[in-house]
Amino acid sequence: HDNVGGSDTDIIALKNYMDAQYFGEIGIGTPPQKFTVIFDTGSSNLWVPSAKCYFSVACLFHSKYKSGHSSTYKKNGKSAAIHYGTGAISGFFSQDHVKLGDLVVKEQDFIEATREPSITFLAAKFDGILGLGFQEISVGNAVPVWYSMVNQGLVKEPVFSFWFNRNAEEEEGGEIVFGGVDSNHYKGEHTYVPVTEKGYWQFDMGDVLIGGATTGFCAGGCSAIADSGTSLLAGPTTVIAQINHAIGASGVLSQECKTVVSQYGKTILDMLVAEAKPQKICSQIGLCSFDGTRDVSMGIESVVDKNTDKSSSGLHDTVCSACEMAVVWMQNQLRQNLTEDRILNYVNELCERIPSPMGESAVDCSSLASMPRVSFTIGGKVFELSPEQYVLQVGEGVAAQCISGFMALDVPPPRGPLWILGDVFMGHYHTVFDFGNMTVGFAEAA
Amino acid sequence: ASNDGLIRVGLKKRKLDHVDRLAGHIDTKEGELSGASVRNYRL
Repeated sequence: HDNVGGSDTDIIALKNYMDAQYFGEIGIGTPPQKFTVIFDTGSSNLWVPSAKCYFSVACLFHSKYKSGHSSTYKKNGKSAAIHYGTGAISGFFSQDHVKLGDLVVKEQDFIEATREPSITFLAAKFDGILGLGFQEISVGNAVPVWYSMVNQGLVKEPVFSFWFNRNAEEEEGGEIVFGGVDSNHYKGEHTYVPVTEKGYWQFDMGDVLIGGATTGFCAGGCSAIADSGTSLLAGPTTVIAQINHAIGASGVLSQECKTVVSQYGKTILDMLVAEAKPQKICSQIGLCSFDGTRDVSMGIESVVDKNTDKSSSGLHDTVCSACEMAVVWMQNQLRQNLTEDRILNYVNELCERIPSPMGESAVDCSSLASMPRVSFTIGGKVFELSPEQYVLQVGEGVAAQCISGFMALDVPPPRGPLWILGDVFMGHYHTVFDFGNMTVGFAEAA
Repeated sequence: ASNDGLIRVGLKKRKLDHVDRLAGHIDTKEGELSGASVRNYRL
């Protein structure tokens, strides 16, 4: 009962719910049991943790559906599993009423998750996922919630729309509107493009421009998916490399590794030459803590210490890892009797080759003003993003780190080359999903 | 629901932070942790 088709599975696997930032509340059952879910246009099932989830730690930390407490529950029992790129869930289908806003969708099939082995769901701020994609990619061919809303005549028009509030100063996260669009949340007119591949909200996209100049690769056409369940913007490496070059992006770990080498490289070398214990070096210079046998990251204890700045603790984790790697590399080089300069140069080069976790790239927070605008051509119109819109700031003050909103994703033809337009794009462009006309529309968000 | 017949569901948002991102990084398929992750993150 996996997602249909091999190629579709590839795309689902790219989803990154860990960084999903927007979620809303729904009720399941009578009386309604509340759940916080991600409204995800890139998948099509509804699932929430089940009260019968006993062996997954993630279930302990989230709301669980108790069928015995609902007068409208109907048993189904068919097993189901969904594999995402950052985790998997399994369980069984059930049927009950689902409350969205003031609206009640009757007899909705959904998955009661009895296993959530992934850390993604353990650490997640949301309980489950409500898919707003097409039934074609629905696990178990379950009828998606949105289809039920249309079939039961609960919405005026077969249209839903997203508005994400990217204003960091404001509490309000945004709004999903079922049945139409809220004119308060966009400016001007929407540009509509036809859905080209039913399953995902996929459409044809044209050239991608950096500072107004073509990147060439998509000039002949690419595909794109509007995906509210993904945080960043993902696209072909050929284009992302050009963007990274233009904005000075490098892998997150690469950057921190280079910082460690430039600031502590000589000290680490000196300590190795002085025959200090390699396992203790990073804690001795303050980049890790020591657990009695070896250096360890300082992040975990900081998480439970509410008085500690969470942002800085995360930074220490990667710095500690970078330091540990540098120690091992330098130790190896010292055995070959190389000069100090050659060792530091070599280690610096190794830093550049560290694969970036989750494909994220870091940029210099102080260089935003000099970064170019990046534009996407959709329906013959250019949709621009400024550096402030495509760069995400993580943490505050001295611990602040800036993450590029772009990551590489290579999907071969015929489905690719493909772009995933996640929250970074949808945050700036109010997005309409028109189920009746099979179109997707974008207008500047207000 | 409102007068205009639209059904609105408010969304909450959260701020990305280093700890959340790193929790994502140590995640692997089927929830199994690689040796490197266990080593790096003391799990």
